[in-house]
Amino acid sequence: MLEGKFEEASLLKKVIESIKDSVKLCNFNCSQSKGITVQAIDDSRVLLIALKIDSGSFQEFRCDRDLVLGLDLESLSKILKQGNNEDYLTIIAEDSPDSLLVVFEDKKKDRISEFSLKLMDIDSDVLTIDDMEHDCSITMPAYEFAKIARDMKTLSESLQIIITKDSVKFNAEGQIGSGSIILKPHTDMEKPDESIKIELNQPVVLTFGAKYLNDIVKATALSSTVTIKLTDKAPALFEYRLPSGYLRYYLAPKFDD
Amino acid sequence: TPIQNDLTEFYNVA
Repeated sequence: MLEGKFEEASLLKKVIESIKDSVKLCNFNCSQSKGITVQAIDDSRVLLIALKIDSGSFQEFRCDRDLVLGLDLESLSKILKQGNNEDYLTIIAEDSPDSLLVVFEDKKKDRISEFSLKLMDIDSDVLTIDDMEHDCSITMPAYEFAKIARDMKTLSESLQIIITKDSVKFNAEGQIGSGSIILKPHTDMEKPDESIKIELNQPVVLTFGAKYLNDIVKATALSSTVTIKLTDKAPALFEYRLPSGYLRYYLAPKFDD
Repeated sequence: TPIQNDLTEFYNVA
C-alpha cells in the first residue's frame, strides 16, 4: 500500500502544472527508499523530464511494496484543482491499484474531500542517462531565466546560449531583428537566491528550441533558482530543486545544418 | 536554420 501525505497540496499541484504540457501520460514509480520517481519523454523526443519527490517532501510516507501508477496528467491536474493550495493532500493506492485515491483536508475547517482517479497501463520508453561531467554550470534566479525564455521566444524559434568565464549570453535572431541579454556572475549577500553563479571547465555555445525552453520555465514556481548544466554537442540539464528531491529537464540541442 | 536533434541520438533507450 502507498500512502503519502503532503503538508501542502501546492507542491504536487506545481509539479504537475510544470510537466503536464510536455508529457500527457506517465508512470509514477513509488518505493519506500526512493519516494516517487518519474521519467517521461515528450512526443517529439526532444525534452525529457526526470522527477524525484523524496520521502522527505512528504509529511508522512509509506510504500510497502514498489508500485507503478500510470497517470493521465491532464486528469490528475483536474482533480488537484479541486483542493486548496494550503490543504493537506494525501495520495493512497492499494498494492495492485486500478485507481488512485486523492484526499484533501482543509486545516481550519472540518472539510475532507476525496477523489478517485482511474489509473492506466502506460508503455513508455526509458532512456539511460549517465551522470556526466558538464562543461559548465549556471545557477540563476528562476524567474529571471523564465523572463528571458519568454521574451526571446517572441523574436525567434531558437535561443542561443553562450557561456564564458565572465558571462552568460542569450542570443536570439529572428525575422524582425535580433536581441541579446548578457548576465555577469555576481553574489548577492543579502538575497543569495538572486546571485548568478557560473562554473566553467570550458566555454560552450549551444542552441535550443525556444518552444521547449518555454515548457521548461513552467517549473519556475517550484524553486527560486534554476541550475543549467551545459556540455558541447550534448543535451542540456535544467534543474529545479524541490524541498527534498528535484525536477530535471533534459533538452536536446539544435545544431547548424 | 539549426536542426533540432532528438534525445535518442544521445541516450540509449533502455
